[in-house]
Amino acid sequence: SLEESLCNTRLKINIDNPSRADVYNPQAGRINRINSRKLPILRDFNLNAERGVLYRNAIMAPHWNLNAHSIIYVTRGSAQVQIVGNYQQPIYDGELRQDQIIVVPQNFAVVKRAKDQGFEWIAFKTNDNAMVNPLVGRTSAIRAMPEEILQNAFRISSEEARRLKYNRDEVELLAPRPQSEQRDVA
Amino acid sequence: PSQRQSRCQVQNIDALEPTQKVQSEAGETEHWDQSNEQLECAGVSVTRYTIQPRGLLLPHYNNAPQITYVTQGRGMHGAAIPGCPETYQSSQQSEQQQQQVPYEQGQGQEERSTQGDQHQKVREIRQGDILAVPVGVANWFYNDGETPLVLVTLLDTSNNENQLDDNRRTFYLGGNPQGQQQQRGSLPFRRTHGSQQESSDAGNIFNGMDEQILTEAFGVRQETARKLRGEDDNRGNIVRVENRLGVIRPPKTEQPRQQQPEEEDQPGRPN
Repeated sequence: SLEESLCNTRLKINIDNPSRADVYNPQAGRINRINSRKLPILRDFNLNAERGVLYRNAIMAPHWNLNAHSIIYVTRGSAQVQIVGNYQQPIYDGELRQDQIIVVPQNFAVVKRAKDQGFEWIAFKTNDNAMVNPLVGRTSAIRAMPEEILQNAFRISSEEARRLKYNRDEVELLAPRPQSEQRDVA
Repeated sequence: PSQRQSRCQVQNIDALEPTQKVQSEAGETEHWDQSNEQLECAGVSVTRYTIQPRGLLLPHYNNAPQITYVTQGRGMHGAAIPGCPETYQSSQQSEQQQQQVPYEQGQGQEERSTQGDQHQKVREIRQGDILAVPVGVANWFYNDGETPLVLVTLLDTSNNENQLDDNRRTFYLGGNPQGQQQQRGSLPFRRTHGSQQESSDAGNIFNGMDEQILTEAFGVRQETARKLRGEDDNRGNIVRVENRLGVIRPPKTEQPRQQQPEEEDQPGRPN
């Protein structure tokens, strides 16, 4: 019966184990994700969870959640956060600090940059198999598009389009660039 | 659902024409009135895109599953699906061989031949095709024909995949589309259903992001980051491609293979 199956259902899993990180960058941080494949009962709830750690000044690549809202609770540190929808202006542009929560609506793009103390969060997402679409890095939507689409969309040269696609080879978590390198880029 | 049911007490049905037209550099976008009770009852939003030859409907994604019918013309469709590999790739050698693929004239060409591009699959489309695009998947259309490419797109905004309100929302990854008037207000969740006409296109998603963060995140020059934001771009959501778009794609017809030597087909040949 349903009751009996619930008795034996796994209800608990640890999300904070660094050695089980799904995304890890020694210079930027880590992300652990728990979806319904790891904790099947989440399928019934249609929820999942994401634990993130960003080191000092590291950036979580601009991204959007394809199929879920994301409710972020800050467990430690602070970050500059921008959330952008289909408006001219960001719907949020500010510093997110420990013990605050923020809601990132489905499909709205978000970018986070950790402050000096780093940034740690737990995010609950309203889909048991929430999907993220980054805009930067090896798995990004930008890299998935032909160079010429980018050239025409942004009115940039082929060289700029190539840089846009390939300058960052990381996945989701971006290490801070050394000051000297930033000056060179600028 | 209860709100939608109340809108479904339709007494009579009318044939509907588009109520809003947005002109772009290389085409036009026509929207049917989202607040029409028939469309509200069905929980859908309908748009027609007319893309002129060499027009590109900029990369965008929507807040609902999308189904599109190609009513006229032919072209290309690309979708950037997260997790899928970039399986269309050109090496230096193949690039030189692909003489049939036009590319921009001049300075880019020399550099192009030294390094190939790679991207996700690109699909050819033509009149009669149906295209399905999941919620939140970035996609673009290009007209490589001689006649306008006309697409009728339905967004199933009442689909469970859309967790926002029932308004159509299109998020552009480039350009600076200026569509319907935006009314900023409360967050666009389900409970605000129908409370405001808030939808469509305004700027692109980079437009709201800090230039310095974009510079650092992409590792590009500040000028490139500025272009990402598209602030001074007045082309709309359908832009003209100066020279024909030369993305990597297989030829339309299989080229005849070179005749293999007969002994290759014989069994027992050492490898």
